[in-house]
Amino acid sequence: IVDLVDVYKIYQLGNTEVPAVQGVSIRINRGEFATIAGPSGSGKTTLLNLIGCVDTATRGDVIVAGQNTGRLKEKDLTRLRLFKIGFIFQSFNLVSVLTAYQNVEFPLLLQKSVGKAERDRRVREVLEAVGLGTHGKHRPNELSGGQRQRVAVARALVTKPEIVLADEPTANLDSVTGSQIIDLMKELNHRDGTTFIFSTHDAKVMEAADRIVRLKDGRVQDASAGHAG
Amino acid sequence: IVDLVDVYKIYQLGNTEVPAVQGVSIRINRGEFATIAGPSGSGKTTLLNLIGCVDTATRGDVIVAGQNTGRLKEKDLTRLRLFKIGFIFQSFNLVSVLTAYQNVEFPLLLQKSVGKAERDRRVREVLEAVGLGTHGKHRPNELSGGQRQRVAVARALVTKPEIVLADEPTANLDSVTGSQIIDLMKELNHRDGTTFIFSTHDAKVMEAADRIVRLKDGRVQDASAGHAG
Ligand SMILES: Nc1ncnc2c1ncn2[C@@H]1O[C@H](COP(=O)(O)OP(=O)(O)OP(=O)(O)O)[C@@H](O)[C@H]1O
Ligand SMILES: Nc1ncnc2c1ncn2[C@@H]1O[C@H](COP(=O)(O)OP(=O)(O)OP(=O)(O)O)[C@@H](O)[C@H]1O
Ligand SMILES: [Mg+2]
Ligand SMILES: [Mg+2]
Repeated sequence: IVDLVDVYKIYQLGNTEVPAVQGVSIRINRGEFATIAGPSGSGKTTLLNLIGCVDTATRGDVIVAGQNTGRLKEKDLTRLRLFKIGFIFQSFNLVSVLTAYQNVEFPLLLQKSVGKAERDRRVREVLEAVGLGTHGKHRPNELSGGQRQRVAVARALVTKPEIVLADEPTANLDSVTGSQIIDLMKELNHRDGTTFIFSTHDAKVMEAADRIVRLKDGRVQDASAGHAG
Repeated sequence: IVDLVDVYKIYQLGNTEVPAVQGVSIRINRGEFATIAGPSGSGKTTLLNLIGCVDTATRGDVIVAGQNTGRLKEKDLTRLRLFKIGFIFQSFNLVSVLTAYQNVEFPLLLQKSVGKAERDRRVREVLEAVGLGTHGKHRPNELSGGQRQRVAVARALVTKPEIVLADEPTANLDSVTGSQIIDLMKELNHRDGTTFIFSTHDAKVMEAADRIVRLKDGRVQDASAGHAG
């Protein structure tokens, strides 16, 4: 469902080039629960941004749900992001003037694919599932770091996307709450066949994965290199 | 060096009261390496904000470095925050238009206590110590999540404060980088007697602490309750 073919992302910083992703080729199959592991600065977020069509590759092909994203028009990219992908950002990207409830409801409003009653039911259900049933009226700055992270999780899941991209979704959570979030995602993976691609530093998330892709300095580590990653 | 006496923080949310911290009394001695542990939403950030004079208590006394912060004028609070305390925020709070170097230099410029050459030496030294020696010219949105976290760490340490308040300083770091940051802090604790108060979910940070304060629903858990926290 996701195919990266010899992908490069090279940033320009003044006169220097910063190669964030270098010659990465990865194939993720539908229904997989995959994690991208690697040190801080190794390119995990950059890779997820390319898959999520939030950024474009300098070279190579990024193919998502059968479509070559480098060749799509802006409005088709927008449709892909809105209808097929749920993205949990490393720094959450919540709308500060909206409540937790409104933040989670937002993509459903954009989609216009379900009626008001169903929308309300879904928002409440997912807020409950991440343990924020009583915090719907708080705005982001009236929430703890881990609560904001869970609003970001809820928002990505409420549209029931085919692919969920999760950038360190448990970084700000204690181990009990973090496990609850991972269990919720595994259940969606088993019940609905949703594909999950995580970037994580959390050993518990890695244990839950059926596959680990190891990154170092923007390159994929050879799986046969054992624990060198 | 930090004394909380029956401290309460109660937020007003529309018509509801949200008690974030309830009747907390804690004494932290100079030179301690203490952690505040507890589930997401249990009040850790709120507690650190009260100690760091970033927020004021609804009830009770917060005494920092011998001064009762509830009775200080704004300019004395500002001096306390600038000269005695280094704060690593859970969401970093970096200045987006400044480079990593400039962000770290900022509190030294405000202090006006060291000359240009010494300022430059200190900024470079601490950036090197957190592994960002080559990233000084990147702005926050040109850095990875873990790199931004380390800029926030560097900025808090560069002024060599008496008290460092660290709100989940390793949340976005892989275990190797995270350990390097903890080792750096332990060294400062041993060499300079800097007091460290962490909030963390990271078992490795808790292992490094000489003392753990457990929070649950805004209250301190009795130490004799064993592992109930
Ligand atoms: N401005 C506010 N208005 C209302 N409630 C608030 C406000 N700020 C925080 N809260 C609530 O206070 C409680 C404690 O928040 P705090 O940020 O201290 O938790 P925490 O222990 O740091 O959590 P985490 O581990 O998720 O960072 C939470 O339930 C939160 O929703
Ligand atoms: N806009 C940019 N301009 C220049 N360099 C950038 C930019 N964005 C990211 N980088 C660099 O690209 C590299 C990879 O960044 P990325 O955010 O993908 O890392 P990461 O693996 O997600 O790290 P972390 O675990 O710390 O979140 C880093 O060295 C970073 O400094
Ligand atoms: Mg990242
Ligand atoms: Mg917090």
